[in-house]
Amino acid sequence: MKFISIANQKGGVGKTTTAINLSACLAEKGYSTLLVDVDPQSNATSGVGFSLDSGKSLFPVLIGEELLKDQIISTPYMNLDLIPANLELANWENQQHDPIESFSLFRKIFRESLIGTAYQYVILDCPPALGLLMVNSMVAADWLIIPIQCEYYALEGLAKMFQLLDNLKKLVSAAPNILGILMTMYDSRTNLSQQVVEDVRHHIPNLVFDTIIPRTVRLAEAPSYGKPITLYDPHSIGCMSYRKFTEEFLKKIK
Amino acid sequence: MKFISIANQKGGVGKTTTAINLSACLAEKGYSTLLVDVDPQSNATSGVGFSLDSGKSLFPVLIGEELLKDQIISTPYMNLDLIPANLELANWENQQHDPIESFSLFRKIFRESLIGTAYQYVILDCPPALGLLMVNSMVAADWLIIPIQCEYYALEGLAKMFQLLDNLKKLVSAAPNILGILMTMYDSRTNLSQQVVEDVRHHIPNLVFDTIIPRTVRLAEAPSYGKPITLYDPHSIGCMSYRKFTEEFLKKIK
Ligand SMILES: Nc1ncnc2c1ncn2[C@@H]1O[C@H](COP(=O)(O)OP(=O)(O)OP(=O)(O)O)[C@@H](O)[C@H]1O
Ligand SMILES: Nc1ncnc2c1ncn2[C@@H]1O[C@H](COP(=O)(O)OP(=O)(O)OP(=O)(O)O)[C@@H](O)[C@H]1O
Ligand SMILES: [Mg+2]
Ligand SMILES: [Mg+2]
Repeated sequence: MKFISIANQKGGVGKTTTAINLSACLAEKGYSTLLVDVDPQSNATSGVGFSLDSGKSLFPVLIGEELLKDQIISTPYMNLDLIPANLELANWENQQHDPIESFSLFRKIFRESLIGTAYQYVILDCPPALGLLMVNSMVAADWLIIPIQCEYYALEGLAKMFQLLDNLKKLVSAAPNILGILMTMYDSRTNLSQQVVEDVRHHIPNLVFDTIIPRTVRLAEAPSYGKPITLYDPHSIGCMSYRKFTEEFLKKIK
Repeated sequence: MKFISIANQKGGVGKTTTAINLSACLAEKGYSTLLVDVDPQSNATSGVGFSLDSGKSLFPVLIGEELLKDQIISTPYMNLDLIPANLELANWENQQHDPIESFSLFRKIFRESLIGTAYQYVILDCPPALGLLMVNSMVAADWLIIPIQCEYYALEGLAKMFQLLDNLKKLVSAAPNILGILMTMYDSRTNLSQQVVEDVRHHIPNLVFDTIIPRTVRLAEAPSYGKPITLYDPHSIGCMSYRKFTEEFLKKIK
């Protein structure tokens, strides 16, 4: 069982889109996958067709009232289960009095509760911003995937992510390694995208995935139908790119 | 002096781009404007050409070590001053033991410290995520501008913003009113943008600004040169739209 967090404190860079579509592509290939929505905005939950009314989320697990296993819901998609999120999660973050103490809470809960289940991949969708939910999901992971838009602010944010990871490694014994940086929303019509990709490849050559996800409207439309791209438009460029990315992911993670 | 917060917990919807370019357009029209970067990722700071090394930020003010006035830096742009941000700000959020107690801290500090200064508009750029920094900047404001991308997740996030605002009004006496919802990154080539605009106008007709900001590469390029669009490319569509938006803003706020 491998735990992967999709994280970047910069907002709107494609974390949720990557979490959903990587999970769906893994499920399509027959890997048993659990998608965990750790973002109170619950976009990963609605992106696979569920609403907040299910009442299930990580929150009751974090405060010790429920078991993690009871929060798992099966989706209509083969091999893909979900732990949904809701707004309550934001409350947990504000209630922690000793932040460092709770950095490894998720890691402990996930590993203990999922022992004996058949999941091969657990994918965590992180919220933006440098808060406890994000830090906890990073520490819970074996590997980190950092999506970045091919735009300036996202590039700037990368240095902060590395800084955060360095600090984490000093504070907790089990900090994740970066599996790779995924360039998303690439727009071939502009120089900006090209420049950002070149910049990133130049500074950290061995960390960037070869696959680049283009900006396509089908990827932006899919969540409004509550479907991953593999079901919304399986023959689209967006779907092919996430399938190609999943191949590359599987090679790197072995 | 009017305090305006640019807020939306959804990431990447154009909060920083709107905060910078609204401030620049107000300054261009001769209004004395203070741009406050409340986001630890400090995009508004770098978007107007400053780096984190200035050492100035809100953080020392929040912990009572410095005066707000001493954190103000003047930018090369006439009538536009800045209070920069840096990563330390994220620490403040994790250190608060009684969140509700600190909801109105910013409001108190800003109003007391800026008495006697000549600023006509104070624009606060909020971080994504439902944390204390965002809540504090909302409570500090008279008015709220909520940018939303013309995409599905941003639309979904709107309901959560309204919910948050309702809750705030019950907790604190001084909660902001919504000045308007600004549709950003509109892509006329796709139906998705059109549908989202129609949806929003249908549900909350009187709250949506008439001006729609199109997705243009010049707006995405400007921050890498550390310039607002009014200086980076004053004749671009992106610049004209933010000038038009500023006209509408001034009419509404009177
Ligand atoms: N490759 C793509 N092409 C077009 N649109 C995309 C693509 N990837 C993501 N999007 C859209 O861009 C927006 C931002 O993506 P997404 O919500 O996945 O980012 P995020 O990093 O999870 O955001 P947040 O920081 O709010 O959690 C969404 O509306 C999404 O549908
Ligand atoms: N109208 C536009 N056209 C094209 N690109 C835009 C436009 N507005 C913003 N952008 C770009 O989209 C990205 C997201 O915008 P921005 O950073 O302003 O959003 P934000 O809401 O402040 O993000 P965060 O949630 O991380 O604070 C940035 O790379 C920005 O340059
Ligand atoms: Mg997301
Ligand atoms: Mg921003």
